[in-house]
Amino acid sequence: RPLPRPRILLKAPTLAEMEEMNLFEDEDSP
Amino acid sequence: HPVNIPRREKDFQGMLEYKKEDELKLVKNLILELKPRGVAVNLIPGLPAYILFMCLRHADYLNDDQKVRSLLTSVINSIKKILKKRGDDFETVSFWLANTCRFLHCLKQYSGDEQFMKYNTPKQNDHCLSNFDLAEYRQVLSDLAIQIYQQLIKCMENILQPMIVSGMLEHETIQGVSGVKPTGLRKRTSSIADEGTYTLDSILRQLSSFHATMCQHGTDPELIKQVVKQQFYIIGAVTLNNLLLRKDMCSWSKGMQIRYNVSQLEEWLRDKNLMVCGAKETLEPLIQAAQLLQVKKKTDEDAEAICSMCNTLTTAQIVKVLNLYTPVNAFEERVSVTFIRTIQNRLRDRKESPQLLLDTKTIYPVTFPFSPSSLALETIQIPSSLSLGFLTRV
Repeated sequence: RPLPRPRILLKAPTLAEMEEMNLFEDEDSP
Repeated sequence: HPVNIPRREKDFQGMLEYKKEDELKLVKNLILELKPRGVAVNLIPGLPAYILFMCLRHADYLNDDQKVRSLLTSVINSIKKILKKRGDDFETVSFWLANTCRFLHCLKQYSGDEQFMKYNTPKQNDHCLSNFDLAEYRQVLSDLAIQIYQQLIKCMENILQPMIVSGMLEHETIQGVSGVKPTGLRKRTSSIADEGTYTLDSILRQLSSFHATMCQHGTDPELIKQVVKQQFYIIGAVTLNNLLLRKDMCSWSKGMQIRYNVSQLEEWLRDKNLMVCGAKETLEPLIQAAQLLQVKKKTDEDAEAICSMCNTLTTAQIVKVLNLYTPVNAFEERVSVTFIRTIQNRLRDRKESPQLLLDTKTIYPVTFPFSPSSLALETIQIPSSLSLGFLTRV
């Protein structure tokens, strides 16, 4: 059985950085 | 007409296909607008997590890293958003703690890492992610789970706090033990407290309600143990702090009442099969303070006994209880200064903080032990009540 291809490590932003990437308008943001 | 041949379970691969433009609808319907008390009540525990993971699997299957990143970011931001909005609702926080943990366990169980595949069926091993290693996203999800856990503790504390002093100290359930002359009328029975005051039963009912909600959401048993231990710590610390600050709470009869209340809490732990989660041990300082109120406090032997018994109380706490101790009737003497000096001398070599009160804001560090699921992804059906018709089972 062929060896499985190594998986590509996806670099992850931190929780705080993700917050910046907010994908929708934050209705309740002031 | 194309004949709609119902596909047998075994044809499905446990993935959910969705269009990129439907990602927002997915997180809106499944996270932002899902009501834990609404349709979510009938879901299998962790279903939202499994659905999100099956969508992620398909994005991985397409080898589309942008789609994977975008979905993970949307999911995490949506969970944070709903907790910002409804973070004071125990059910919401408990629901998303359970689902965030389940999602994290799926990312491990189907990561392809040997260490997380030990309990997988061959079919589950076939369902492992094929293109991406999401170890870094697992760390972000773990950070999120810690935040949600701390929010859950805060929620729970806000609900429990008003009950503790009244239920654990003020309300007397053992008739007549306080030595107060019974008035003409029989004293009210224990369960009917004066309007608005809480009894020990109120606390026990609330603990059961928290526990039932967490079980209903499919919270990992190991996590429930940590929550209960934290709950008991808060109950014990608030009760002891009030005892240390209130002269009217330092009497023989109060000692008796507290020991009775602690025994009821231990009964609750036994009933929930939670005797080994560390919760009982968090009550030890309170138990020792209650015993201190009841033991003899005169001779050197008494001092010796007290010093060896009160090994979870600080010297400051022991001395404070002895100073506040109020004899229940005229025949009993107060604790003598000499006796207290004897105690202080015996304990002077202890290396301990001089602090008197326990920190009720202490939250024990939380861990999320890996908890694989036996659920077969290919058998998962999506209830129409979730309005996720735009997802396609693959």
